[in-house]
Amino acid sequence: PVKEHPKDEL
Amino acid sequence: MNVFRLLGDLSHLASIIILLHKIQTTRSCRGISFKTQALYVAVFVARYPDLLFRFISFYNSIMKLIFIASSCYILYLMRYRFRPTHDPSIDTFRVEYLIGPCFVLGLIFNYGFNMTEVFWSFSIFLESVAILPQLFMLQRTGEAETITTHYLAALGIYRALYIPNWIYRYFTEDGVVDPIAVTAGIVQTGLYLDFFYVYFTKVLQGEKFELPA
Repeated sequence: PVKEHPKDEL
Repeated sequence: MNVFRLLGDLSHLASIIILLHKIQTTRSCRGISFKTQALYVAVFVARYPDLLFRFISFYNSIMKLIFIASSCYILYLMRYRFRPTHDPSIDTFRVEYLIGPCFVLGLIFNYGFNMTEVFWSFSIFLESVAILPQLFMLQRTGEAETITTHYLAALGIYRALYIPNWIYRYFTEDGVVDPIAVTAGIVQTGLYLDFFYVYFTKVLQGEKFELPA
């Protein structure tokens, strides 16, 4: 899995 | 993932569980704005199509699926199972005044001019104001069942906790910042301030949630 970008927060 | 982010997400999850619990145990959706709940479905459906073509983490996918499924289920409960307990005459906020401007904001402020990005921005802006029909309804009735206020508090705390999460990420991840989410998130948290004031000074002291006349 890729590191979670701030945009991918829920 | 840091502690603020995790607690924020858990608070969001808790808010959904509290709402479902309220509807199931009182067998009523009295005091809950159908319009706000419908806006949340729109928010999640606009934001999470990336589920279909991008894998971030198991946690991320599961949470997205839970949010989409639970928000749709709540709409179903309100629209069909407990329909007679919902009073549309007090749920009168004009949502078109929210959806239109949020879509325009999404067209102007985004990270790429394509469907996914515009809808992502739109969902962020829409989420920040989606609670307004609910707060408007609360304002109109001037009171709320205690369990409904717990639901709203959990939902507000979720967004409030995202703010220290962003500050933490900014300092620990080399200046990482998402201006759209942060701006909308601050606005969204701000909308709860009045509610929080009454919640913490009254409801948590054991009094009923009542707004001054």
